[in-house]
Amino acid sequence: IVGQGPLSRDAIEEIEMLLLQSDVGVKATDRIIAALQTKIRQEILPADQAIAYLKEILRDILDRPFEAGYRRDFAPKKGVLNIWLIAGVNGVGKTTTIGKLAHIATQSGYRCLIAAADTFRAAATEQVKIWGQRSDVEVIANPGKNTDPAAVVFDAIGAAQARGTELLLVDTAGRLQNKANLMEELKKIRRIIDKKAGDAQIESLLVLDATLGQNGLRQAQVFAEAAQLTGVILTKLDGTAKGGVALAVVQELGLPIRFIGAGEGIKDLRPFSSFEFVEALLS
Amino acid sequence: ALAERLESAWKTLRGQDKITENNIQEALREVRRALLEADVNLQVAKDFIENVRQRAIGAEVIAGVRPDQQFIKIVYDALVEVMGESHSPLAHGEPPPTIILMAGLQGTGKTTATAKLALHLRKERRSTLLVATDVYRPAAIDQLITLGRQIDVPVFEMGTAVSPVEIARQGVAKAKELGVDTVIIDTAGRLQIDAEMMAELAAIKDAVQPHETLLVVDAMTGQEAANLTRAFHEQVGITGAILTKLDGDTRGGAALSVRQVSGQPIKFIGVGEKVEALQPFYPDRLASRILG
Ligand SMILES: Nc1nc2c(ncn2[C@@H]2O[C@H](COP(=O)(O)OP(=O)(O)OP(=O)(O)O)[C@@H](O)[C@H]2O)c(=O)[nH]1
Ligand SMILES: Nc1nc2c(ncn2[C@@H]2O[C@H](COP(=O)(O)OP(=O)(O)OP(=O)(O)O)[C@@H](O)[C@H]2O)c(=O)[nH]1
Ligand SMILES: [Mg+2]
Ligand SMILES: [Mg+2]
Repeated sequence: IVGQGPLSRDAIEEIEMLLLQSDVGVKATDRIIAALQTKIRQEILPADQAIAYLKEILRDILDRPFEAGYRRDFAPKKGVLNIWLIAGVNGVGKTTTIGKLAHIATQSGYRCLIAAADTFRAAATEQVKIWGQRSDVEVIANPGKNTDPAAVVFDAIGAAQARGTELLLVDTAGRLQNKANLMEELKKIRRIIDKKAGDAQIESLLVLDATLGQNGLRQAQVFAEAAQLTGVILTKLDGTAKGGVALAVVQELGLPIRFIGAGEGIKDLRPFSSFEFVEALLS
Repeated sequence: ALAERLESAWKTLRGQDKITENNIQEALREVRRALLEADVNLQVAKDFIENVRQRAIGAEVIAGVRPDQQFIKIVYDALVEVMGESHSPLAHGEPPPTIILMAGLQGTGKTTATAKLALHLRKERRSTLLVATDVYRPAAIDQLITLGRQIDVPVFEMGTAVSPVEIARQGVAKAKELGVDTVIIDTAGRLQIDAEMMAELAAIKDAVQPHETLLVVDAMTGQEAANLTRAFHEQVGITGAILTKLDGDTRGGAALSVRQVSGQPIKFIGVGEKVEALQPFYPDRLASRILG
């Protein structure tokens, strides 16, 4: 694309294809291309400057939540109870991400606890317990089958408050956003957290799989309303998927992306960087 | 929906007696937009549009039928045809056991589908043995054992310290010994760009020579559905696919990508988390869903 002279019509088409193939989506791509073309017409930009401007457009979309009041640096507040509710549809990487977060927390000297609130899926509790063991973090679970997940959360908060825990990670069952009863269950979990730990620092994070297509926006809209989301974690970026739907999620819901999951190992989680994301998106 | 969009694109066709290269352009663009919004891969969508264009050009505009509705029918029929057969049966090896290998990316629903297939086979009076070769994911073997117990189907496992190839091999030997009709081998999720893991999958396939290799794909997969299908098909070879989580509200364009890239049938769809939630694939239903 980058050659001599202004950005050609072919080059614009190529950029459009790249965005579409990265799951940015038709509407978001149209908006981005329109913004790019307006700038090019106004300032007769040569190709390399046009690409630089495109990256700026994309980074601005991703950074806008920070201009709207979200802090850029994201870490639990020391010395108080922080509760991070981890939610999302089935199979996106919630439990694995909690394993990774527990590791970072203990490495950074936080007292950490995990609530195993997926009481439904086969071996869900066993899975999160193994993750807890890997960073020496205790997992609060209820032994009975099909226990109410809200009860586990309630007990875990009680334990966290009693022990002076600094970070309580709440693992929840995967749930599709069109299942009204499951979204009600998530609302109830959020209510319990607000009620029993009203003075805690609460974060509600949606885990999005980078391989996800346009349904990701719908997921975010429904989960935002049910769980009062405060951020997004984007997983599986070690694959070939670019996670472009995250742009629409950030743009339409104003939520910041907090972490990137890039692998199945305990260390494969890093803070989100809009620069890194945009470079990878356009590569 | 596509119907409303085509209505306006179709004003140019009123009073025409043929669908031509010119009057179809805008309509084709609308179809392309609809397919992209439904997560059909861009290249797959382009190829499909070309297919539609060729079917539509020269078609007589049927008197009494609105051109946009006629065009939608052309698109719908083309999509149904590409989506392939309904009720494409599972392989049935002679002599038994039939060997089925499950494959796919992380978190797509392979382990759940393994148990769902076993329950489905029981309805056809076919006994099953499940084999747990995911030695990587924490409690993956526990998960399959728990599911097996729920449906009273035996699970063969050798813990997490044995190679998946060896577990698969011994699992098939066990199936022969038990005289079961079918053995289903669950595998770990893997990236198609992970050379080592793809080699492992190819080695499992080589060792057990399955009658059926099923790619398990999440219905909400975006553009990468085409690329991952191509990689799995070229490096391992698949004989069919299972599309999961269709109880969600995603349009499911990944189905068209999987089908067009591999040429293999989508045999089943997952429509829920419970073990009973498996249905045969109906191309017309998925076609309507993709077109919105
Ligand atoms: N490649 C890759 N795989 C990941 C990543 N995060 C999670 N996984 C894998 O994705 C699969 C599902 O992960 P889980 O943590 O069980 O997902 P979940 O959201 O808790 O799933 P449910 O509780 O069943 O809804 C596992 O095989 C993980 O190892 C990632 O960043 N990269
Ligand atoms: N709603 C819904 N959930 C499903 C369906 N199929 C599987 N799931 C859920 O998706 C999640 C992942 O399922 P698994 O069977 O663990 O997926 P997997 O492919 O074996 O995952 P890995 O082994 O980690 O690669 C679980 O929460 C399942 O309950 C389906 O058809 N509908
Ligand atoms: Mg989980
Ligand atoms: Mg599995």
